[in-house]
Amino acid sequence: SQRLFRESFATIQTHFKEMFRKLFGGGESDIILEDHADVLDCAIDIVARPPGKELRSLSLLSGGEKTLTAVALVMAIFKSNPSPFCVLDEVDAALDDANIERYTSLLTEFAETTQFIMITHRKRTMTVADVIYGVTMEQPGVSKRISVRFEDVSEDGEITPTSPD
Amino acid sequence: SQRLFRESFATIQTHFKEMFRKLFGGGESDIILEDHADVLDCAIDIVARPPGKELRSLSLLSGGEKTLTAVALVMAIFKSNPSPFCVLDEVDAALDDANIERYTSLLTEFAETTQFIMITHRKRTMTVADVIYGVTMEQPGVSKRISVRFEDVSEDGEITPTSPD
Amino acid sequence: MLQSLDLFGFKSFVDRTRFDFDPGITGIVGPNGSGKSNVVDAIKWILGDQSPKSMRGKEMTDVIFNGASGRKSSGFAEATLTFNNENQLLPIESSVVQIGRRIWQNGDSEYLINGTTSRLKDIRNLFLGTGSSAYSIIEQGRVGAILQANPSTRRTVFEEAA
Amino acid sequence: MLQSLDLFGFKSFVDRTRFDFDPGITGIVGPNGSGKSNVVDAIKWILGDQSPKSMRGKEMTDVIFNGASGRKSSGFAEATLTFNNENQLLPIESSVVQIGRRIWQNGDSEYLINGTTSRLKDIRNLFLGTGSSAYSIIEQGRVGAILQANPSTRRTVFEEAA
Ligand SMILES: Nc1ncnc2c1ncn2[C@@H]1O[C@H](COP(=O)(O)OP(=O)(O)OP(=O)(O)O)[C@@H](O)[C@H]1O
Ligand SMILES: Nc1ncnc2c1ncn2[C@@H]1O[C@H](COP(=O)(O)OP(=O)(O)OP(=O)(O)O)[C@@H](O)[C@H]1O
Ligand SMILES: [Mg+2]
Ligand SMILES: [Mg+2]
Repeated sequence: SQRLFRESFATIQTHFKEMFRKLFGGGESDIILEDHADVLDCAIDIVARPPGKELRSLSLLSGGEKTLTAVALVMAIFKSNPSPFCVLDEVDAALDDANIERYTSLLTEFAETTQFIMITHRKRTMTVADVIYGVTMEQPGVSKRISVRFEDVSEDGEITPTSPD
Repeated sequence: SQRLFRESFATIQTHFKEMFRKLFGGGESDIILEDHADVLDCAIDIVARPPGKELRSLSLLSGGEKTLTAVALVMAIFKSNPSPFCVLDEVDAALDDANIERYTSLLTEFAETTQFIMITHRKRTMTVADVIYGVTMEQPGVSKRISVRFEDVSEDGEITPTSPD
Repeated sequence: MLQSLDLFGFKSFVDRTRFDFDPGITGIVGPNGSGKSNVVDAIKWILGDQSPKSMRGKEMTDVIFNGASGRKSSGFAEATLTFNNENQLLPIESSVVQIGRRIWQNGDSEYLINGTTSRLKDIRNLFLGTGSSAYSIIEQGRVGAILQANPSTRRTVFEEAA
Repeated sequence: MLQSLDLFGFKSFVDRTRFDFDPGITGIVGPNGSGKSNVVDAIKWILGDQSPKSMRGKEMTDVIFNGASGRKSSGFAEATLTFNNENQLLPIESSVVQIGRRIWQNGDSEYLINGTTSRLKDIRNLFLGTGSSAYSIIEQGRVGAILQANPSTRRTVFEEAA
């Protein structure tokens, strides 16, 4: 129904603006229904303006800026219709370390009500995990789970478990 | 002409096998002309088997394994038909630190005859650059180039230039 | 709330392997190709994903462990997700809900809810209204997908949230 | 051999900026959104790329600096690549080859070789047989492209190398 969609859309819109500002430390964003007369079928446009920059098409954003914008939108939808858990597989691949800070702060906020399973190669991201599992292949081709403490992860991201499982 | 293509293909094939072994520290790979009777039009299949693993379809490879396989193929084509320079924009995004070592070793070998322009967020990759430029935006939205020495790049990848430009 | 994930013969997890989940953030780390994304595939698979392509395979039987290090192929793949349902978020009368899925080499497959054989439909009904995996699983390399999505794909995500 | 790249009004490089290149490996680092990939776009653009999409824009004029920090839009964008041609790799009688390109807000564009107005065709002919940018530029997020490419796209890369 039109009304239901409009309400849900308005909620996501509010959350998106908030998430975007948190992840970028400023700037502006919006989601726009292309055709107000036909909300059940029209396209949905995404607008994003990082802080200090002029508004341009989404495509011109950098790799890291696109990641943050996408995360802001996904988390906005998530906040409007929460799922008990969220799985993030190397979502931080394009982020510089300053943005990983903002990204992980947002996750930490959500983590009070949402369970996250977060796969990463970046040591900085690992710092916000409550628990870390290592997945290794001692026998080639055979995966094994090991418990890992943050101290077991070396500066270069390698796991050297200090306690056997 | 068929013969020319076959020769060039054979050269790329040899290089691909060599590059793959270097990047994976073992394993096997191949490129295959699907239809030997129709080499000017048939499809080209890529086969990749990381060390210690069974041969499976390319799609089942991990993100990092796909990156290494793609780099092996691109560098094989490059070696067969060298260009004076090669630009790599965050090619290491999916690699763990052990694989960044292998990847940068390969680049260092090529660098004797090829100029590389390499964009990265990973400190480990920066270690093999002969020269590092920083791109920053002191005025938001306005890019500026600064000279950066490896010592100016902090552990977390941030640039704090010690010498003005 | 997720409690644990059990894998047995699923992709590179030939041996029975359990991941326990606490509240908050669970990190999964390890070298390239070690099996981390295979864990994500297992979660999608248990929740009813029907696309072999989504599992990075050509056929659904590609998720069955098919050999490594002298270990022979498995006869079947099995993955089970256990939920703590004390908040009754899932419409089932028990405080623990176990959702399992199996597939055999001949393609036969099975869904289980608390040990009872069920249909894919039952699995999907469990999760209606709780937020679908359409946006609660961001796959490797796919974070930008929602920005690049064509209009109808993007709409679907919004509609599922409504 | 690449010697230098000059940008002026090209995307976020409103001020004239030069990058000098030595033999070996030049690293470019910096925060997200600072302009690193814009440097890559400039190189592709000078070498004759005709696709606005390849520049991440909708129209080619999107590469002209269009305002920031109180700076007004530029009237045009200009980018120049200078090559040391002592090894005569490029089929031009000079030891230094400068390839430039400009575009104005009204869409007019210009190619220059050593200061002489040239056609796109001339730029492309310079690089025939030296290895095309089809594989010597790996763009951000695109390293896996050759693996996922459809058969004809993948063929094109092999044929260009032949
Ligand atoms: N049916 C199967 N049986 C055994 N091994 C399999 C099967 N399917 C996939 N694999 C293996 O699983 C590996 C990929 O694992 P996965 O994608 O989980 O790695 P990853 O830890 O996410 O790595 P990355 O950090 O590079 O993303 C591949 O090497 C592949 O050969
Ligand atoms: N015509 C233009 N005028 C001014 N700024 C522009 C123009 N076109 C693009 N930009 C800006 O350039 C920025 C993107 O730069 P770029 O893609 O080079 O970043 P990057 O350094 O590669 O970042 P990342 O590490 O995230 O990939 C965007 O913020 C965009 O707004
Ligand atoms: Mg992975
Ligand atoms: Mg970039």
